Amino acid sequence: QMNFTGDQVLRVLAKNEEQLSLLRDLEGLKPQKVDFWRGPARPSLPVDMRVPFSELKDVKAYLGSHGLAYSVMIKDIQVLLDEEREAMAKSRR
Amino acid sequence: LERSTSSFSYASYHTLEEIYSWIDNFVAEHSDIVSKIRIGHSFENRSIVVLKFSTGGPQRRAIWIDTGIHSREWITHATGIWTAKKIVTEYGKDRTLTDLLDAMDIFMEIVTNPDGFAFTHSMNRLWRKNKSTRPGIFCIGVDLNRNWKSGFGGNGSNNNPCSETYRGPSPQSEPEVAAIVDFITSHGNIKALISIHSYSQMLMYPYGHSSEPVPNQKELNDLAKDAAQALYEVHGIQYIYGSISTTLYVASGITVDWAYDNGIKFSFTFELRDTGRYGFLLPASQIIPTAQETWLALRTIMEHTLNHPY
Repeated sequence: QMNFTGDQVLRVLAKNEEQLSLLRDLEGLKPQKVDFWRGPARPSLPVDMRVPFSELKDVKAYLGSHGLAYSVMIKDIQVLLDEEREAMAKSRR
Repeated sequence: LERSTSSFSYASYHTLEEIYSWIDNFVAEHSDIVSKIRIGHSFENRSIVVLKFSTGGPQRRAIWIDTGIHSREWITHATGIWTAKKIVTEYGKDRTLTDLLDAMDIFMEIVTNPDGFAFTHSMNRLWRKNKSTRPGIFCIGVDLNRNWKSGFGGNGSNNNPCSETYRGPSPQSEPEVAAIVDFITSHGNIKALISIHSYSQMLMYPYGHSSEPVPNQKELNDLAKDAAQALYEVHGIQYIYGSISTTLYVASGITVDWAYDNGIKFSFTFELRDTGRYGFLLPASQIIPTAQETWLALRTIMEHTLNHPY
């Protein structure tokens, strides 16, 4: 199983089309690195993206430098995955 | 493996093998009303299975429901399983569902992307696409919800095989999509199609590929509003609704656009919970509440389909 230790999901709230465009650019800057769970669609909708641990520093710096407000929606994906696996195993037992 | 559907935990996530085993038990236990149809096979040669709920009669008007086209959206498969069980338990008790099944059939495809789903259990929990490969192309998989012949190749899909929204080389190139297209087309009497995704609490109708309103926009919007209201009344979860392109984003080559363009007026797509904490990793404790509220919305759409023949 692929390990997602330290990977986070960030929730970004873009204020306008310009900020959405900056988020779309991120996909180009970090191809196959940033996984949009909720893609940049319109300013009224949040954008959720999974960022691997190795890219976190860069991506957070990018968001900060462009004034994009974000919160950490999932702090460590692997923790949730471990819980999910354990729940499945428990259910089977 | 589970021995019967009564010992099956509907409040837990399950592997592909467990779901397929549950399907076999479910069909055996409710053979008077449910049957299993194999409509094709996946890229890796897994069976693509559809449940048929019917009280008899050939080629009746019918409703199609699919879950799990994006394999990491586990809550959708779990909701599909709960819904299937709900249909058999409510038949004969719930007037609306009973009237519906006395006149129409329901088809449910619970694992629309079996290869991707198996991969989420064995290798990568967050896999979204199918598992098709092509010579000379490094990246694997096609987004099955960009592979339909309606607006194929337009905005909101990608021609880069490494993209999560890679549309594939041609419309319906993927066996998982082609199987559904062949089945629905040859059936010829599907009147509603509901494709269930997660997450972000939305109920949407065509078009995804264009911001032009569809001819039945008002009826679809009114119905979406009613369905979202019915859903809200269960656990207070608020859904937004509208056309895909105006509510969410422009997306081309998608299931519901194809359905609408092929004469299925009542074409809807759901984005189920989460409300912003877990995304695709919704805890199993939320399966039943999610399924319960979704059921009321599905029931609203199905009832409207029954009462508004076309």
